[in-house]
Amino acid sequence: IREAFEETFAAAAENFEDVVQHLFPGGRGRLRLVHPERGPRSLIGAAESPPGHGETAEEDGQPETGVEIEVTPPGKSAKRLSLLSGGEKSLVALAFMFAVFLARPCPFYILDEVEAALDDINIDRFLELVKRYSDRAQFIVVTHQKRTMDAADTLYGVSMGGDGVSRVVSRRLAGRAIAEAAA
Amino acid sequence: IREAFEETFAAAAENFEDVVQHLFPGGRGRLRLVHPERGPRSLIGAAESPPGHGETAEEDGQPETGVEIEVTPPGKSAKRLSLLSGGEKSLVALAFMFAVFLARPCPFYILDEVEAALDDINIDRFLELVKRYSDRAQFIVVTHQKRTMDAADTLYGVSMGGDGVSRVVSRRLAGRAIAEAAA
Amino acid sequence: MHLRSITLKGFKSFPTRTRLEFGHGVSVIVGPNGSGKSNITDAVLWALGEQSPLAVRGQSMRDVIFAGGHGVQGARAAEVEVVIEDGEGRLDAGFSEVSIVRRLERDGEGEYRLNGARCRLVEVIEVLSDSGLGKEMHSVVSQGKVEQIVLSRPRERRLLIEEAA
Amino acid sequence: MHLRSITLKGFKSFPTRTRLEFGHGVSVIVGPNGSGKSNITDAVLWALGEQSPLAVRGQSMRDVIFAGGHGVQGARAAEVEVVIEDGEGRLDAGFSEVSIVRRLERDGEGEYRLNGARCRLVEVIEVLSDSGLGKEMHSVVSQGKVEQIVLSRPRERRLLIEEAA
Ligand SMILES: Nc1ncnc2c1ncn2[C@@H]1O[C@H](COP(=O)(O)OP(=O)(O)OP(=O)(O)O)[C@@H](O)[C@H]1O
Ligand SMILES: Nc1ncnc2c1ncn2[C@@H]1O[C@H](COP(=O)(O)OP(=O)(O)OP(=O)(O)O)[C@@H](O)[C@H]1O
Ligand SMILES: [Mg+2]
Ligand SMILES: [Mg+2]
Repeated sequence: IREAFEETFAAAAENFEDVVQHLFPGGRGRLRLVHPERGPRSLIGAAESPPGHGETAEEDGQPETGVEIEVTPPGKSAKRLSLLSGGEKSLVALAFMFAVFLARPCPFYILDEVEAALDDINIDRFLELVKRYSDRAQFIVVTHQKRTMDAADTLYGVSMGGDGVSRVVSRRLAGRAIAEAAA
Repeated sequence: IREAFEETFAAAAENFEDVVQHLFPGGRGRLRLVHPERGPRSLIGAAESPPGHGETAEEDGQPETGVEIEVTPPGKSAKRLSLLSGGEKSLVALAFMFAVFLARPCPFYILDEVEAALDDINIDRFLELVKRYSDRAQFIVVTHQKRTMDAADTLYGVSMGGDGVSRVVSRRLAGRAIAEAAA
Repeated sequence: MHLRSITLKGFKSFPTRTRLEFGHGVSVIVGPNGSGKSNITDAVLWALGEQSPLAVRGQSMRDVIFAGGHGVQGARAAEVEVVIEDGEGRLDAGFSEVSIVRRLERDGEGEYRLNGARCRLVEVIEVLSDSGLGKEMHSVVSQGKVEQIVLSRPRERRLLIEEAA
Repeated sequence: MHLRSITLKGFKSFPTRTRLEFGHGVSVIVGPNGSGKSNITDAVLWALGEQSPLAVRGQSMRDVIFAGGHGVQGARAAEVEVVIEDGEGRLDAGFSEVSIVRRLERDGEGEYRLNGARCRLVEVIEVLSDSGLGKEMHSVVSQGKVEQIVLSRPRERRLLIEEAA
């Protein structure tokens, strides 16, 4: 179990650095394993990590390893994740999800309005990854935004009548590859 | 103090019904005062209200009055607020805010990305209210969406260079009233 | 290994049997606010064993049963079927396709079925973990929850990676 | 009674003195993700007396001081001024305009100023409540917080209305 974790973590950490390059061009990020019960040692090179982590782990009385996420958007100094903007936080979360996916893909992903905080440029960067990885897993994206709709191979239109009943109409779209080649 | 509250609540409750008509055309809503310590009596006509409320108030040992929000979107049966969609929840929260505003306006409101979950039709309904009420209070709306930008009388454009420094450029727009009359 | 179809009947805003079939490529579910999109997300979480009503926005699990609408009567039960196709033979059931059904009646009676045969929740969880879907269902990101991983503690993120491993 | 201007200096991503003047009509603050829009929202909350670093996304209040960027040195202090114009004479200070300043230095030293004169937080709160701005600042809805009122308990909503009353 422990070996599987370390192997998966190593792969996810490597993927995370790459995915962050795509979602935050010019920025950088990394995943770090922290061992709170080893006290000062884990705080070296973790100047930004809030002191609270070590104490929390000790309360539980177990050597609780954890995964720290560090992201530095382009041009900024490394900072607390909490200070990041709404859009930046969404991108960090999506980068983490994709990083773990690339290491160990699940058969399908259902992403409900995950792009709500993203501006158009970042929505495009996110959708590029969804399209790129759609050969390795099934991505089902739920949205009310037109821009996201344009990335679909198959569209499912949901509507509700004045009777409180939902209906679905689905349409397979012309090969996206063809449409993009023509564009 | 108590009189001021009851007067404000009565006004807010009346406003809430009107605002809900605008944000949920064909739907209805109301605000209700509940008195949990009076047990069964408060549950008559509150068939949907979760039994947890009475107990919570008793834990504190005080007769805690509360404000219940009930909204029935068009065509649906009255239901728990928790089951409402993301967009519907945002609209209910905005209706509440406007209802209290109409009863007791604050000098200014700063609304940061409050329309994130709304589709275009609902963004328009929300912006219509902002424009309608902008003579009674100052509304400052923070957004990354173009549609919301179009409602502005004054635009403040924020940008960040590759140095992590934010800059603001502001532009007073041609009288919105003129633009809309021409449209 | 992928999701072949989702069928909803009596679940939330879907009183009549509604089936969504999924194929290759990117699937996008669109519609106006309140039309029923996230109800489909909830249906998948629910069918695959979600135990907390809060995770599907209810206060009791019975909230997922269609409650009626304007001129439409409520349903007696909610039933959702999720069919997962196993191209690589990862599921040791020996089937190339697995159908998972969850049902809940108004009186509280409920059941799970695997390929039509009544079974216990623990058997559903077993089939899911064979197919790479952990019981935390981290591959389903509900509306408003995308930032969760940024807000969560380091220990919780480790658990997420452990489950994937 | 309205907001006349906000001036930020050394606050979050605004190292150099930046002033936003507000007039009549609807003001819209736009920009890409991470450009600094919500930092302006935070500045208003902070200047008007916010006590919790979490409400301005920090873990300690010192997090609001500009920390430096690529090739730009960090600031020694953060200072925000909010000017409220009192057309109806509701503020009994006798002024037609009230300037509220909050400052915080790297070493933790901080202060509030009312119309340039150093004062205590409680005096700022008093002026604000005269002007119809409660100390809960419900008229400022932070990013991601719009649904709060729907999720909150009946008792909390009553408190909101009481504060407005
Ligand atoms: N048990 C039920 N019976 C009938 N209707 C229900 C039931 N549960 C939920 N609903 C209705 O379904 C609607 C919510 O649907 P859903 O959350 O899927 O919308 P959505 O398409 O995701 O919208 P948004 O874009 O705003 O997120 C609500 O109006 C709710 O009242
Ligand atoms: N003390 C500080 N010093 C320097 N930069 C800071 C400081 N605090 C926050 N920032 C930076 O400000 C940026 C966040 O800005 P803000 O939240 O205002 O963005 P936004 O325009 O609201 O974006 P979004 O549209 O995504 O919500 C972050 O990248 C963060 O790193
Ligand atoms: Mg939804
Ligand atoms: Mg923001």
